[in-house]
Amino acid sequence: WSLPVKSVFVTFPGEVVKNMTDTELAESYLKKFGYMETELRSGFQSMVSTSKALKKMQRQMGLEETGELDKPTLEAMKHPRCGVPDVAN
Amino acid sequence: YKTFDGDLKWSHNDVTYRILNYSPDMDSSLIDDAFARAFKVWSDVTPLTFTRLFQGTADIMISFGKADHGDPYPFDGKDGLLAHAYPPGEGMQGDAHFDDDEYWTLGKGAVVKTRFGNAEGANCHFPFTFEGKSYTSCTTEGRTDNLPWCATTADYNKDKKYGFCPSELLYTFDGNADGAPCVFPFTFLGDEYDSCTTEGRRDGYRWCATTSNFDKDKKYGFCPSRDTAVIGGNSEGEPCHFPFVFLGKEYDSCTSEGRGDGKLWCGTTDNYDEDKKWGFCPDQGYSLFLVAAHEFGHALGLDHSNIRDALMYPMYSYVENFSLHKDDIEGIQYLYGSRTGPDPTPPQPDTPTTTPYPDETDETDETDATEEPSIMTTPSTVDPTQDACKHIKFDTITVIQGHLHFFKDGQFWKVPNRGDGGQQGPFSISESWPALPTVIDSAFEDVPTKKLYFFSGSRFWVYTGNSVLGPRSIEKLGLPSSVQKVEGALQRGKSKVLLFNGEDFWRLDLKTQTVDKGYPKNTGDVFGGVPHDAHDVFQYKGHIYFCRDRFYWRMNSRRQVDRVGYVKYDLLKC
Repeated sequence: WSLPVKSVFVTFPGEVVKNMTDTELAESYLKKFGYMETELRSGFQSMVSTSKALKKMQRQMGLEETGELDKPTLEAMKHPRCGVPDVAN
Repeated sequence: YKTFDGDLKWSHNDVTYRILNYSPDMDSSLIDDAFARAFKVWSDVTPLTFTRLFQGTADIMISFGKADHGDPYPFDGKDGLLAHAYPPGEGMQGDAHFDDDEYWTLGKGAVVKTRFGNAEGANCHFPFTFEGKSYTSCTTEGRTDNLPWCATTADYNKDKKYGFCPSELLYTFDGNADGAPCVFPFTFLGDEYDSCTTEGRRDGYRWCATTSNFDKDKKYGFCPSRDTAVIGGNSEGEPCHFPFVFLGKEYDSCTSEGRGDGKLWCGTTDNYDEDKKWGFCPDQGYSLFLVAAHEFGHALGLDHSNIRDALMYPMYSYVENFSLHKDDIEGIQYLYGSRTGPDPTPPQPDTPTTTPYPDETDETDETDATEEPSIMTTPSTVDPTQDACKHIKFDTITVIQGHLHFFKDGQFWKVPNRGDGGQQGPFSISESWPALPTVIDSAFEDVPTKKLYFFSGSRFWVYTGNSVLGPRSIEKLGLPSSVQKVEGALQRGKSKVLLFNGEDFWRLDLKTQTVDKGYPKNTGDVFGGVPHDAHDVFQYKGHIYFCRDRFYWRMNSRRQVDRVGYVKYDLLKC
């Protein structure tokens, strides 16, 4: 078996840059849709709140409430959706 | 379901909406229709009604925009956020915004409404064959004027049904040029342009001048996207260029190479490495109807639901035969209650009404139906399941005994002019007026004598109750033999009627039964602002209505067009 050709990823001009790590994507998603407060938090505290926020999001989306950034959760975060927050604020 | 804090809702049931601009992805009539159907999802289960405004401030202001589009919540390019809306209230509250970096369709790929041609605005049929070759998009093959066209059936060579595809060479939308096509080259800020451009704008929309010099004339319009145009990227609206070179390799079709998200893209010049011009390839797109129905749910006071199959679930998924989920219905009825008033019931036979004996001036015709006094009874319904709302265009619309009548292919529907009952029918034309053919081009009632005039092709009939005079040739009325048919009739005063054909009209004197001297006159000269090729003209409740396709132009007694709307929703009460 030949080694899979390593895909070269390029940044396309004019694209709304979205090359984020999964963690960055999750953090942005949870804040944008009202699951997590947007003000900054200390390291430890933010871990707790992220897990809590993830569980809230997983419940809203009908996913298994693991509090982890697992594959189904990440897929759901990439799925096209409405821009209105899920947690009224 | 969830409502917004404080159960935000409209304090009135007659909600208004206004469409502020259009997306280049679909014909404006398809966008109008998608929004109207999206509102109907909610009006079907509540007492709410939705009226479209064409100027001023409506409760729900609808607009398309990209990225930062004027509120604190910018969109994010293709995919991701599709749209958002605000809960009911003043100002921006209640408004709905749609991300125009998305590819708006009806959820199953390009929806290409044709214009002109001979298919009466039917959508393209993909794939279609032409000269033995199969096409999955519009083509300029077979033409020398570079206008993209398509067949509206699977086989052009067999059916010869075709229409022209969206192209800036054919028309523009919005702007201030009433849809006039682009003029190339045109001058803008001293530079010459040979194609649509986003220059001079921050919102990324492609536009063009509709005269050769924008700096002088300031006439412009927005360019419709061709069905093969790329989405987003930095070449919005341009078609893919095949082959194109990327990282030194040649590509003859869209590719996801170079991307981590698997999305298909293409170069819009022959060499991406040099020009860096690219865009996403058209895909199934997002159903504007489904997304709008969701956003209008927000605009009425519903927040997101956590029921995966509910319309108010936050994530988009395409549904073929959409119907509102119980959860959505419970939510909206919690706010506004259920739909009041009885459901439409099939029409019951009316009590018969008598009509006068035939007028002594009319010689009875051998096809005279009966000798005894005529009893006009409401005809029995032919097939109540046949829905008039499915028709885009009617053979003719007219007013008989004060009620609107819609004729189509041997049947007709009535809309009572009182109350808000919907249309009744269909009824069979041949059961009411046995002598008539199935296609009626126009009709009118001479109110003083209660005579009904029907026109079909170059013949006409005059009914008085059940007795009929005709068919006779329209030349008997003094119309020239060049007039193939009468498309509209407009009563004017006691015994005058205007008969319309193409861009002209004649005035018929009912007493002398001939057209007056000094005619024809040009419709556009006398009735400014209405389509010159209206296929229906009638008088109703003090206004004159000119119909073309699915729209009507309403003109008041001062001959001003004071409203343009949908025949289907405003007159047929769908």
